[in-house]
Amino acid sequence: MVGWAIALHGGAGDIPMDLPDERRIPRETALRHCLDLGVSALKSGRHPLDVTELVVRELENHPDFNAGKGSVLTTQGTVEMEASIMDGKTKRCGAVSGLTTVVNPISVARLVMEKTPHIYLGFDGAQAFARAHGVETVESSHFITPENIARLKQAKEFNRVQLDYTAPTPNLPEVSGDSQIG
Amino acid sequence: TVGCVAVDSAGNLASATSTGGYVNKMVGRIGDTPVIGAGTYANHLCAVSATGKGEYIIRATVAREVAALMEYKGLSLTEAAAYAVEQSGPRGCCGLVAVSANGEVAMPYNTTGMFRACATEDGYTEVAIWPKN
Repeated sequence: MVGWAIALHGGAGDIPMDLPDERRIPRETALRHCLDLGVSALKSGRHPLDVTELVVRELENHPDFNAGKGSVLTTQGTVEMEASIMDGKTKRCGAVSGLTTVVNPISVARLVMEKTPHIYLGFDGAQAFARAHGVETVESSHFITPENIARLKQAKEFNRVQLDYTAPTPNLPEVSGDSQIG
Repeated sequence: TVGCVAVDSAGNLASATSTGGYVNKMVGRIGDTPVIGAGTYANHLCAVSATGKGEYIIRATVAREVAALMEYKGLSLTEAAAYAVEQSGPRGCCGLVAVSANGEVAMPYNTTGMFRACATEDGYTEVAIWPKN
């Protein structure tokens, strides 16, 4: 055994190399903050399940990343969040999709892993399970940021779904009646 | 998409991933993040969290691929993670972070950039967006 280690990400994509400082620096600062949080949790002997949940909750709460607050929008302008968590030793795991009001979806995924015989709950069932377990919920509007409203508008103009940070490009030829690109 | 993978000094591994999905996605669309083996996976060898174009990551079962390459081909975490990203689909579709039971870290991606950070017990830390060079 060599020792503890941790890695985290805030999404990948066509992140322009000339990203302005006012957009780059808050994200780098958040990454460093979340890394420090995870490292001190590992050093204090917390289990990696607790450490990864703690770090992802922090990232979900940061509006600059596409999860929790700051989640991107569906074609209807709504938020549908999803998450999963897995323990290596036991291979126990939990996953959720279609959450619309839960502040930290990753904690609901963990509850699915620990409180049900299942692995994956989605949409109404996942929402009801979250409510039944008293996790923090807010109005869906809490998750919608002006930046993501603008990005949805842009994506619609260019008639495409957009990867986390891919800058929109002009209209792509529609294939079989709707955009086929990710 | 956001994710975190961790291993403690006893070799316990875990992975967690969370996302809002794609801008302008269809209502009801499921991505790779909640699909165990695609966007998230952990076993006794490694823990993996992926990000990118979910449809490609699901088809390539990227997270499970890293563990399988280590288990059945004896690749190191770095080799297995690089191969899984390379094989996941066209340039621009995928990135991941992974740790192994012996404290190795890998953060490959085939996109322009990936918001990422890592730290190991021997004191190494990194916070980056684009390739280091």
